[in-house]
Amino acid sequence: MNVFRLAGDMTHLLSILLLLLKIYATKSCSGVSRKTQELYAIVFIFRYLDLFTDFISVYNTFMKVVFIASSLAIVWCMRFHPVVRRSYDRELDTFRYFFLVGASFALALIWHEKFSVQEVFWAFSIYLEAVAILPQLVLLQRSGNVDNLTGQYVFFLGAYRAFYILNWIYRYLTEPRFTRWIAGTSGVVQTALYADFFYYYFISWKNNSKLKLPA
Amino acid sequence: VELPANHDEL
Repeated sequence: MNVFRLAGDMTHLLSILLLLLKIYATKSCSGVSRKTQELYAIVFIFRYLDLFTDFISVYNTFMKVVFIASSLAIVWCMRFHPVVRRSYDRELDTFRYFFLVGASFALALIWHEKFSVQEVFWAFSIYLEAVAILPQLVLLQRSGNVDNLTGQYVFFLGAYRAFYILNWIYRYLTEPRFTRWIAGTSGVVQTALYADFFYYYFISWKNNSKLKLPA
Repeated sequence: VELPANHDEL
């Protein structure tokens, strides 16, 4: 574990806590894409299939459980919580994410560490995570004003993978024969997708104005 | 035997 990876995991955890806070505090999920939340639930379930078979550390197992449980809890809230579900932007959150799931799985069948169920699903989860934010970014563009907590959620969610890229560079330089081509390539694509969001987020922070993504 | 692709990261 190095400082970049710890910062990445803590930033990821912070983003999830911010989203939980927003939904709990405002009893509303306006501006949040349920499709992105469902994609993240799929990402975590298929990435951590080894949750019960490979024990790496208490930290690793604990974080996996937190990620799976929180993503499922958020999806449950947005679908079934009597108050929260009413604020879901159903008519704006229309990204046809089936293609993202299909393309990620197809790519995982071609490019994986090993041709086994666990490894193909692991690669699938890596590719799917790279594009999982798309429905959320589209929703932000469509829904005019973005509330602060939702903006912060997306910001930290994008920042966590940038820390992971620093972690991979650090490990590549310090550990012999360390390679993470699948996660690394996918992580760069994932972080690049946030580029314009980061730009408008920085502008809104600099001008102390409301975050606004151009439609 | 081929080392399993170690996924020590989250």
